[in-house]
Amino acid sequence: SATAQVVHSAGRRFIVSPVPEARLKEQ
Amino acid sequence: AEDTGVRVELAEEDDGKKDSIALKLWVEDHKKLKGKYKESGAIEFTFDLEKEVPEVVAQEMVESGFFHESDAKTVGKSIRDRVALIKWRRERTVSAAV
Repeated sequence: SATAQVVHSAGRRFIVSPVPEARLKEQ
Repeated sequence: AEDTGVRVELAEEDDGKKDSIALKLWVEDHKKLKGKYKESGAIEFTFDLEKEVPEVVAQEMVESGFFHESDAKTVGKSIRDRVALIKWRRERTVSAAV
């Protein structure tokens, strides 16, 4: 699955991926 | 925990031993937020239960372009609620073991 990474200036890494499939159905 | 429209969940099993835990956060109800986040994905990050403050992580997410400043409080509260639940479960597990 497509993921992207964003590193904040303070050093924290955020990994972005699609919302978990099960939760999309709930919406 | 109050439904803020932002969902925060564990991104890994919590063995209760490590201070840092991986969490995953995503927008579940766009209507509850001020900004527009139609195609936003799930954001995974590591949080130190002992040292870090949820509102600081929320601010970092705003600065990283994930959320509008006007939603920082909501994001911070959502992280705080989940962190409180994790800590509560850990304390309960410890006290049950004693």
